Amino acid sequence: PNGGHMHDEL
Amino acid sequence: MNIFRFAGDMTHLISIVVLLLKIYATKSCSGISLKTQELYVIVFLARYLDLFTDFISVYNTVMKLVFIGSSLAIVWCMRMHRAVKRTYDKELDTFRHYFLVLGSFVLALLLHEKFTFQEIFWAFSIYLEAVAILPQLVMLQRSGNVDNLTGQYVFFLGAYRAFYILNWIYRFFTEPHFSRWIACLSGLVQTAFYADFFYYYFISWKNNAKLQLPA
Repeated sequence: PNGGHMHDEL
Repeated sequence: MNIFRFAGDMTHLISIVVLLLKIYATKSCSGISLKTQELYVIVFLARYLDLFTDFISVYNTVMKLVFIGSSLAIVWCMRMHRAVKRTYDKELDTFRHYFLVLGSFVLALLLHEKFTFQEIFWAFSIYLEAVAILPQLVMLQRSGNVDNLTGQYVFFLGAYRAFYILNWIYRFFTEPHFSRWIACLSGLVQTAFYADFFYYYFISWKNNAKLQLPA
């Protein structure tokens, strides 16, 4: 997902 | 997820419920800036492009859909609903919000975590959210008198930002690789915009008086 980078906040 | 993050999300949700409640119960959107609400629609649509590519949790997905849906519903009411749109104080809502959109996008092109379509739009949404409240604050300032629900709406939005800062401080000390300077710096700027409003909000609360902002 997204090159191992995720935005986990809203 | 820590307690501060959850409290932040909940106060954000409460602010939207308060706003929807005001519009539905009073059939009025007086004192509410359509420009700020339209900016929030852009913010959520740009940020949650990852709905289609990343799955984080059911909670995240549901909240994203709620934020997109509710912001669209508010703008729809203010533009389309026959009774509600008559109460919109258009002459007080004159902030040129296109500049905020343009400025945020240019900044996102310059400052981002990665040069990809999604990351540019994510950074854009972070910058735009930081300044999206400005048309609303300017409108409150102009009208001077702030009705209870509008005051509470802005109060809960500000509380949401404050909780997110506590959340970042908590994560900074508990997570080994926590660094997200784009979100944190923009978040600090955004919260600073509320400082003035909070000052007058607490004074009116302490004196048990109606919220009034100085001209």
